[in-house]
This record gives sequence, structure tokens and C-alpha cells, in this order.
Amino acid sequence: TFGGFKWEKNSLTYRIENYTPDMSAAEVDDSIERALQVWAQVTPLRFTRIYNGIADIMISFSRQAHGDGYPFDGPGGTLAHAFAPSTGIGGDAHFDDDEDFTFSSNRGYVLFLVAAHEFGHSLGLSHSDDPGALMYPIYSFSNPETFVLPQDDVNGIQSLYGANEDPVEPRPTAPPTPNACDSTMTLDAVATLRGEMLFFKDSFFWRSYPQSATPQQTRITNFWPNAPVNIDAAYESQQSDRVLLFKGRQVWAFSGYDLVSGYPKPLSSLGLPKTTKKVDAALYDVASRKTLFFVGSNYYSYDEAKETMDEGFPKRVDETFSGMSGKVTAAFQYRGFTYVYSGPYMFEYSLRSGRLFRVLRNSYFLRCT
Amino acid sequence: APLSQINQQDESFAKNYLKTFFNLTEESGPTVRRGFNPAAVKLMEMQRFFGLQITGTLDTDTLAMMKKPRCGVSDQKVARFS
Repeated sequence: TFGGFKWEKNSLTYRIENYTPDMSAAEVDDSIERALQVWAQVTPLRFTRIYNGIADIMISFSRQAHGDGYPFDGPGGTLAHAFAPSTGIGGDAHFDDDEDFTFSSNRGYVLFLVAAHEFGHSLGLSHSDDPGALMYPIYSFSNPETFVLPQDDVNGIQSLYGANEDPVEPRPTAPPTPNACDSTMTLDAVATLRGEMLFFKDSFFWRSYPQSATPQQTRITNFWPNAPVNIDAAYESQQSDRVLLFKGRQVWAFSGYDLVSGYPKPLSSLGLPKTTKKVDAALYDVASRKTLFFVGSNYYSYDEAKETMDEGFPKRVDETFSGMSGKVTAAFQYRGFTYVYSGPYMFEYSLRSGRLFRVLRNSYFLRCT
Repeated sequence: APLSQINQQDESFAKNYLKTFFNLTEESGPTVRRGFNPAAVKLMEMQRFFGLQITGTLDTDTLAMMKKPRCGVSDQKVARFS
């Protein structure tokens, strides 16, 4: 919060002073109304629209300098700003009309999402450092039709105003941002990227630098805007300097931040059978330059140089990885050792001998800080 | 994943970013404080807030984060409202 600044009343007024040309007036009205309801659903706050005079929350679209001492900066950069609760300019929300606002498209900035964030400020919330929170300062697209206020934001606003005594039932709950300290967590995928380790879970991933004790958590789409979330598997092809992400029957390839032209492609483009519904895990073996794809209780070997599947596959996982009787959920290679995950456990192998050295937990590489 | 090399324009952009969102103030006059670089301190604050690697220098990851579309309210919580 901004040091506890809050409205001393639960009934607030708002007024839309003008409209953006990017959307119809009805779409703006609807976006603003729903953005306020995001907060009303979890607090005793209620909002009434007025059409003239001074409202608690005055809403406007403007460009560059617009009279509050905080000029906008043209397209990109700052999208909007708002002022903490107080009289006068307090509570007001300004939107940069040099941006391209939209009703629901992922091209442009969804006004509902930007407004819901700004109204958090109007009600007294500062920024959150939880990358999954609405109050995180960086814009991230999500579908406005399925939006649910994340728990971090619920906690923040309820610390100021308390809970809604008359909640809409059943009250939707947002999945919490994955926590590296959750010892029961099953990672979706693990991969390397130019010396870093990437740990994927839900819409997020952690980047872990060998020289840093603190992993950095990011939304997948903040790093790769065209990437899928809730992925099944991932690996770094050191042969092609790409990261490949798998979800369902498709594979995406990224070079740096960019989706490689022609992707996503079907799994069959990698030589997997057309009947393959998903890849559970993938790892690139530096020594052989082969990639292993784990599918159910079997695995395949893909030759990165020849871009063909090796003969003699699939093989049973436990044929090569002794003691691996459970489902493989993630896999990667680091410093010559092969790590195969099954649930919250990680099995350390020598790929050459198939020998199992240790059974470890997620926290061995993904540190709880 | 590396972006292009950081150039003078990026450094100027980063300085403006820190002024806007982390209350970086430029010192003027003859005062010299040894071992204290306000821009590096603010950069570390920014890197800490976003969970980036804390280097105190403008690296490609930090610059990429600065260039993302964002809310215009300062991340130094009270700066704008004090």
C-alpha cells in the first residue's frame, strides 16, 4: 500500500471524462465497469457512475503533458497512471491515448486489465513484486473473460478495506503464483538456456544463474510473448541454439526472444508418431547431440544434426534409467549428469552407464529463497 | 538471451527510467561522495524489485525489463504520493 492511504468511505463515485478512439464508447464503459467490479467483488467497496461534476475517481484519456506534472511518453513505455486515495487528483486514473487500447485482443493493451491495475492504485495499492499479481507494474496479457483477481491482490486490498460481506458465490479463486519453496511441487519442464537453468511451472518460469543464489521468476509470456503456458516439456538444442517448448501435439522453437518462423509445428515434424498426444519431458544430450523425448513409459532418441529419429526407438524408460518406475515429468542435463524428474523428486544419472547416483528434490537446483 | 549491445542511447534511457520510477536524482555542485554511485544504487533497487540478478550495472536483462510496457506509477512506493 501507499503507507496505508485509503478511502474513508466504501461508496465511491467514478466519472469517465472522455473516450479513446481505439474502442467504442460502450466497450470503454464496459471495460471500466468490470475493472472496478474486480475490486468490489472482494471488498465492501461499491462504485456509482456519475456523468458530471467531480467524482472520487475521474477517468480520462490523454497524450503527453496533460496537466498533472507527469507527462505521458508516446507509444509503449508508460501505459497509464493513477493517484492514491485523497481529495482532488487523488484516486484519478489517466490513460495514455498514444497506446492502442483494445477490448479483449492480445494485439494492443486490454483496457480492462490496465484499468483494473490503475484502480488498484486509486484504492490505495502500490506495486507488487509478485510477477503473477495484477499490481505487478509490467503489463501482461491475459484473457479478460476468464480473469480472476490473484490472491496477492486480494490480500492487499483486503488489508485496507476488509473482505466483501456479501460475496458472489461460488467465489472464484486465482491459482497462486508458483512458489519455489513448495516441496510438493511437480515442475512442468526443466531446460537450460545459454548456461542458465529454466524451471517451468504453470504460466511462469524461474531462471537460475549458476552465480546467483536467487532464482528469478517471470511470466513465460513476458519473456516469449508468443509462447504457450502450462507446457509439457522443454529443452535447449545446443545444435541450433534454440529453446523448444512442447504443449499438446505442438512444438514451439525460440531463438532468443523470437519465435522461429514456421513454428509452432506438429510433434510429427520431429519424427514422433502422429498418434503422440504429448511429450512428457525432453532433454538434450551434449555428448551425443541427441535429444531424448519421454512419452509415457517410453522414450525416443532424436538426432539433432540429421533431424531424424534414431532407429530402435522407442525404448522403455526403465531399460536405460534404472529404478525409474514412475512417470517422467521433466528432464535436463547439467555438467555431464542427466537429471530425470518424477513428481517432486529428481533422479541423478549417468546417461552413458545408466547408473543412478542420487535421488534429490527440486530444491537442489531451484533454491527456496 | 542477449539483446543487442548496450549503447549510449540505452544508458540515457535507463537513467530516465530510474529518474521516473525509482526517484533517481542527479547531484549537482561540487559535492563528491566517494564510493557512492546513486544510479548504481537505484539500479540495484530496481533489479531487486523485479527479481533480476543484482549487479548494479545495466545488463541486457535489466534493459529488457525497463523497455516492457508498464504502469507509470513509481515503484519507489511513496515517492509520488509523499
